[in-house]
Amino acid sequence: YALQGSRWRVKALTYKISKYPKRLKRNDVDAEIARAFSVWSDFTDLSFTPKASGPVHIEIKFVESEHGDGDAFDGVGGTLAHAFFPVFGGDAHFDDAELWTIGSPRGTNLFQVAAHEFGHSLGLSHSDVRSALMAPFYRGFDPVFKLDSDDVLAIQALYGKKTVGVADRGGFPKTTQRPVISPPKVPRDDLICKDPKVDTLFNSADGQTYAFKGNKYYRLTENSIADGYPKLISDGWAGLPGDIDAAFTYKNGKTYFFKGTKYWRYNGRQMDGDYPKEISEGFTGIPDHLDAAMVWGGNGKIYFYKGSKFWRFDPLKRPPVKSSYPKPISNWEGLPNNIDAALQYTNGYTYFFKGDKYYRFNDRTFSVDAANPPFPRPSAHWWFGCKNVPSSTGNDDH
Amino acid sequence: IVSPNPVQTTTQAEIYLSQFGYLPASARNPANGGLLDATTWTKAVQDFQSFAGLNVTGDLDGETLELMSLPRCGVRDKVGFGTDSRSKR
Repeated sequence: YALQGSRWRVKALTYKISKYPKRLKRNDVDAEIARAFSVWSDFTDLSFTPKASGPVHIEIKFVESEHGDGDAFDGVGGTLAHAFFPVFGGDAHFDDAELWTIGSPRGTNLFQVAAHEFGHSLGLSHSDVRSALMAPFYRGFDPVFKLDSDDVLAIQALYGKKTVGVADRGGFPKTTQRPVISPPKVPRDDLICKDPKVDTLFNSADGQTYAFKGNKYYRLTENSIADGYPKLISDGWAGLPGDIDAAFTYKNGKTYFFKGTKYWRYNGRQMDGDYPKEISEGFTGIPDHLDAAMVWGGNGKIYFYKGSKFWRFDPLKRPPVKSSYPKPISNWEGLPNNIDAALQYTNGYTYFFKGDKYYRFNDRTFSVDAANPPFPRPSAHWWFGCKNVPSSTGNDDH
Repeated sequence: IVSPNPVQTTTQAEIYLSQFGYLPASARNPANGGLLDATTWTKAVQDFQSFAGLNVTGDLDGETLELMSLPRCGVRDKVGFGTDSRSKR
């Protein structure tokens, strides 16, 4: 994420829609604008109060072409809207030549664009994380909107974490600091501590992180494993076998599990139709018997790993896998072959697991992070909260 | 997403890169017939590709033009060039 450099000094902000769009009902617009503001107030102590008149912090208007600020709109397509950073007043302007719509794949979704523009109004610049709300490109109607962890970290960098209430929009949890820095607080002593190698790790649509190992699964907390785990996979995801090869949750909110030649799709804990299906049918170009899979925050595309190779899968493209794939895993500087699991964690980092160790991958330098203690680090200490296990694999003094 | 105004030419791409902060207003060199320096141009395309998560080639390839054609927010991606201070009137 990127911060512009200015922010509001107060957290109780007001707004006014001084000019409504010509094609939508006022009440509907009011509701969508309020919902767009709540994207940001869900994760901070910011509040947004509508006012009908008088001075406000953020003024909103739907206008066409030249509209007084020297930055004319360009008709349908192209530029959809723009907003001013706090230091310039925070106002948000929407191009009324666009076909603004609510809850429809037609036209341009008002809620998504408004939520993005209000990010600018609050001090956020454009993010180079493609899955982030603050990425500059309109991605089409997203029926299951979820604020990206990159956006959460950005807004909390300016206004702090929410101290009252909880995020109820199905987004990422309030606490997003993986044990990159903090040591485990709750010591554990169970099977995963004796043998920390996992089959797969993934984030669920509701922001939880799970590790699968054999026929059991663990829910991970900030530093450790949640109480009451492990549990049987068959109890958590009815119809799903053990010894899963790979898993990920896509931006449609559905979780995909891979084992051998087959895959399963779940909507939360419910199987989402008639599964299993063949990988060769649902994921053309992707091999069977995978090692790992993840949705990479760098571009929102799905990456599959097997042996010394990886494949990039883009469901929106035909074919979804380019002819230039597979490519060598050595392209991911510092990563070993034959990884066990890959995970885009809620703190924005990408993690790879192999055996009893894990690697933190820096999406900006496109290499395994240089850190102390160095990577790989023991998963048992840093992810599973195991006691009496080393915290590093090197010979350093830390 | 179908774009009614696709970016298809080098000129359109140059306008795009200037509009969103990848090319400074002074990129065209008056001492050189107003031509854009090749290094400046390649760097601007690379910066955009890097920011957008594309393969960084410096070439105005199909994928790059496709992304430039997407509807988007009008706020600049990169700040710091020229008169970025779009002050409210």
